[in-house]
Amino acid sequence: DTGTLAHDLPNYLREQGGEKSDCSLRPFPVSFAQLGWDHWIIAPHRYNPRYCKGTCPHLLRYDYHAPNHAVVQSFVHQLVDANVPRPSCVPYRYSPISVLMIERNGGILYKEYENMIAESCTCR
Amino acid sequence: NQSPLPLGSLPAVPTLPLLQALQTRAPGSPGWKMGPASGQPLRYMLNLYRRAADREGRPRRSRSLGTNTIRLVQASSHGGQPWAGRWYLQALTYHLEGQPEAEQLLRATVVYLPSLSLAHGRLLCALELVVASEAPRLLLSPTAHTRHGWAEVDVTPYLVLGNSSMGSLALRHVCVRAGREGGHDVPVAPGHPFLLLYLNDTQAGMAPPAAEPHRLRR
Repeated sequence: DTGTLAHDLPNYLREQGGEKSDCSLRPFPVSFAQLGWDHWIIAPHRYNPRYCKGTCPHLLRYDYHAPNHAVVQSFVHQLVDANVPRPSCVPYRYSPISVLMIERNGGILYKEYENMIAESCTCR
Repeated sequence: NQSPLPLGSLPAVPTLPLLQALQTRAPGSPGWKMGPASGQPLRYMLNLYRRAADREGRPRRSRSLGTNTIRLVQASSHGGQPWAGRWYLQALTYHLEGQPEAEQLLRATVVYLPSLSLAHGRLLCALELVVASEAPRLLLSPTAHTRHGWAEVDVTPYLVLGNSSMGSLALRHVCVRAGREGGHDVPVAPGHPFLLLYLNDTQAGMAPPAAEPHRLRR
């Protein structure tokens, strides 16, 4: 019974107010000029790979898509040994990006690269 | 800190397609030199890009291109003065060596402008396929016309007829000046038609095998 279990976990109730620092997706727009690739990649001009940041709660909610192991590691950190870290807040799902590139022989290349934009986060 | 990523910090054998592309194609990599990509080919590819992706580069849901890789290959021209009176004749060769093995050819088209406006008339153009130097040339018929006046010719059959023919494609660009009597246009060279290879890159999202860039078997 996860409801009962949650109330048994030390600090669980105290964490209820800490949602602002919870693991979540954050925007981070960069230009290809900042990455030093603007002589090579001519489109798009803007790139927002986004990133995941925040604390993984003691009791992982369903929307974190956490695997069983992450749930167990969270319990181990909380109940057994705090030296074992909490699960980390990392990207879970990605989307691709289309880029237009100049090739060294004067050719132009359109290519879609998978997994270039973070779409959601998880605790792993 | 806006300093670019140092290429030297990349592993010797990159494990991701983007890193592999950076190491082999990016500015600063051995042999890299900015190519002469500009003008009509660049405008065409930017239009194609805007159809395929939004302002932040996300592929549109419609995925109208039907593939994840399109390579524009520019022609190298040879021969002497292309103008002879009202006629413009230019031999063109598209070299296809060095295409990555992971990129499977789905379709190939040549894109050109069949009609250009001049101050005193028009320039009407067509393409001929050169099979062999002595063989009769084959007039290529456009298979599609795009919004900006471009015509597309499907040349896939001439690229996939056996591996040996994949090395290059030879065409002749033929134009004739048609205009009002007495008009005196300064001869302007029409832009070279360019080749578009529609490719399926099977490794665009996966780790490539631990090897240097492949070349097609010829």
